[in-house]
Amino acid sequence: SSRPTVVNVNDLASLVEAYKLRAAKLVELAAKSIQQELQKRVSQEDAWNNSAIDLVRASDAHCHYVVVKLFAAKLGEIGDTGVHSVLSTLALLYALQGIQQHSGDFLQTGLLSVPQLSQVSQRLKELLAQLRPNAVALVDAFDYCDEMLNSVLGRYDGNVYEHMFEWARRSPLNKTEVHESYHKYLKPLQAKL
Amino acid sequence: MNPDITRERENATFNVEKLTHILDGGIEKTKRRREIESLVISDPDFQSEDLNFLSRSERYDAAVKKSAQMILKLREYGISDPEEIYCYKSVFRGNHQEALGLHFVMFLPTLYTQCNKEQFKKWVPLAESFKALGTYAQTELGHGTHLRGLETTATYDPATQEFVLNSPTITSIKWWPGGLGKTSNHAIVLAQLHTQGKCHGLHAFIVPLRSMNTHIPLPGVVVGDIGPKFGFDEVDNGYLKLENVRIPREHMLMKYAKVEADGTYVKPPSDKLTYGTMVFIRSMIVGEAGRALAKSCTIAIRYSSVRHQSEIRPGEPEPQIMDYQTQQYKLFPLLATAYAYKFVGQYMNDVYHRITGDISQGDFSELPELHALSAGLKAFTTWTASAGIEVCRMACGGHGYSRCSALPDIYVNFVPTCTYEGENTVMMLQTARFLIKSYRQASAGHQLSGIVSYLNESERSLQPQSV
Repeated sequence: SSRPTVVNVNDLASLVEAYKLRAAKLVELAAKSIQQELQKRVSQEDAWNNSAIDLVRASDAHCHYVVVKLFAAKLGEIGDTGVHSVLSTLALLYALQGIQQHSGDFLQTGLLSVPQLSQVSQRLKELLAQLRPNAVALVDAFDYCDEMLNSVLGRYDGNVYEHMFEWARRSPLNKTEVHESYHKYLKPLQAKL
Repeated sequence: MNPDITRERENATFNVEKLTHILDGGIEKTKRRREIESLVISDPDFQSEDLNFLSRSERYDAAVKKSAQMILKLREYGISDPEEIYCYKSVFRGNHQEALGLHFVMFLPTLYTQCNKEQFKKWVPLAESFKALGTYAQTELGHGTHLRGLETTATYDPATQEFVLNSPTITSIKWWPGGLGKTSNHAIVLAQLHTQGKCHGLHAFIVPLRSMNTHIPLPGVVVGDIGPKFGFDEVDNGYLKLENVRIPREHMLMKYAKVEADGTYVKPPSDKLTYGTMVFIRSMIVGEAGRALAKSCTIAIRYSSVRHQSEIRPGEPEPQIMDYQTQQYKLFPLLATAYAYKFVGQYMNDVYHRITGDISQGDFSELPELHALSAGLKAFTTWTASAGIEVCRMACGGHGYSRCSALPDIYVNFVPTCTYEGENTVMMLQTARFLIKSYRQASAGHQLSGIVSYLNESERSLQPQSV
């Protein structure tokens, strides 16, 4: 098992492996940080506190690995080819986006090379273009009815501006054409000046 | 129908309905969900004034009215399955909170799981008939996630067989619980138990707050609303100061730990008993992250398909915003994240149901790992979902700032998940505790099981691929 594994940035399973080893590495770094603190003769509690940033980073990487792993596992349950294809694109995009956002971790742990990061960016742009035709259909699949979304911008029929104007006109401030503050404050002010 | 959005739907390369079934967990679940949603949508009682146009007091009033109606209707329709109740509420609640939320998600479940037989017989019927309207008072003005720091005391008086509940300091005043300010007439109060001169740590007590006839606060109970917040306008998050309030011994929830009549303390069989509730709540929150992000992406992506601005090629008509790579880069990874969290939410829900089965058989073996996992995933998903909702709002330009977009409401009602049910940094450190313990076991040559087993492989290395 010590044979090095080659990361293929186009292959989701390979990326899951990279997330796994990133998490393992960051847990190891956090544990070593605690060890180094203890060698300075500080208490267990102070060693823990002085390593807290590394500990949070390790947990974050662990959770990220779990999410990527579960996303990849879900694809295995999907039979419909059209749905499987679009979700595979989403899963790959999610994994590559995470690598781009945490590229320092993947470089620092030797999991990816600098040329590969350029490849990740390039691949990510391709996936955005690939998803473009399906973007609206993918949110339609969440199936939030207008009454639940309660959003003029997110209306299913896309008729945003008509309904935005209608919504604004119902605002309480528009109950009267002239708001009472005019007569109470502005008009007297104008009379004095 | 807007022609742009029509064309978008014509371009799709997959069957939307099939994907909806996958998200719901099957065709039947989709069908049933839509049935329940239509019950709310077609109900004239739920057609209310836009909450954005109401004052805080009016919003609270409207929320209590809707909650009361919802309770009667759930009975009328005979909806009792927890997932179906959740679905019904999701529609009637929209992007807002529920005035009686904590009665359902904390007060009742705690009675179900922590009452002994006699207490169950007395309190559950009162709570289920809403004669006892309850909340769950744990957090204090000066103490939150670190439970051992809570200061409220419950001192046992064997002479009268009563507990005396007291808020000894200003920092011990209970603060934040939903429904505490004006709605609830009872609370489950977490307090440090003192008996026979010894402190036995945090235990739960049912404390009457208001008269069940007049709703006037009882003697020694100082209770009220904590004032306007960033969001949650419909909820009377409240404060509770207890001034030596006496309650009968039977008001301590004694399914596990007990105090005998003479004050003798009987320890609970395991300190992991409350883990199950925490895993459940945090699993729910992971699902909420998927929902909040999915709603925000729905709004931002639909609007980006009908909104036209600027130009990509000179002289051509203004393109759809969604054709800009930067807009795609903002929204599509978030869309992928929403799907990821929906699937993680399903997984955590399945896991929770599995472990509650194990717990009822007395098998706690998986609990520590799942407690650590749910804590970490709750933090991980809520942090990124909160940031993602804000990106969706800004991706809608100025109109994202209008309440009519719903994005401000989604944000202010979701972002507290980063703090309640365990502040996120504390949650990540709890997960780290489990990871370091597992790492040390792996380093000592033990074979790990479950989702941390990869720590046994850490000597493995990946070779960057030659490009």
